[in-house]
Amino acid sequence: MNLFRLLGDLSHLASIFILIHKIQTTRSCRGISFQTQALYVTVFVARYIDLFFRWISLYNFFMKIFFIASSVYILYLMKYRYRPTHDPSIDTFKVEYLVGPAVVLSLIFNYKFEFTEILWTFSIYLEAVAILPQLFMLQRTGEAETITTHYLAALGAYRALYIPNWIYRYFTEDVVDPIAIVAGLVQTGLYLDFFYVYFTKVLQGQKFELPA
Amino acid sequence: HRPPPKHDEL
Repeated sequence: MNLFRLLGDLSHLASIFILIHKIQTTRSCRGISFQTQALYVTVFVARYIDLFFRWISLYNFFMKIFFIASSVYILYLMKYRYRPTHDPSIDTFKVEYLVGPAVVLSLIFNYKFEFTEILWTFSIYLEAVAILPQLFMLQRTGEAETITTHYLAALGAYRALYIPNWIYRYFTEDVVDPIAIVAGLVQTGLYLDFFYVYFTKVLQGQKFELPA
Repeated sequence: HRPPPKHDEL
């Protein structure tokens, strides 16, 4: 463990708390893509299936449980509790275009052709692009509640912070994980436009609005 | 040559 990874994980944790807080205080999941949230459940379940056969640490164990449980809870909130506040007509990204390529890529580019290893690889590729339905929705509506932008910023910071972690691990542990690194760079790259508006507008106290 | 990554990250 190093500081970058710890901060990345904490940022990830924070993003989830912000999202749950947003849904509960506004009693609405307006502006949140159900598809993106469903993809995160898929990502966590596929990757953390190793809870059954791989022990890393107590930290790692509880974080995995938390990510699976909280993502399922968010789906529940969106699907049942606050269902009327979700507008499927603006959440129309075709997730097949993300899941399909992630399946194919994980079958081709993996470390070992084994079921759980391919699931891990699939989860890494899918996570890289899982935010797209959410960003697509933001693009369509052209604006977002401030709290939603804080959620997205914390979520984007999480993978961005993993990048110095990988550089650090390369030098200190001689560990390199090309699949995670390439996917992580793509994932972070997808946030660049968002970060630009977040830093130049939201953090200056303005509303998140995309130019018409 | 390096061993394959051991998936100890989240």
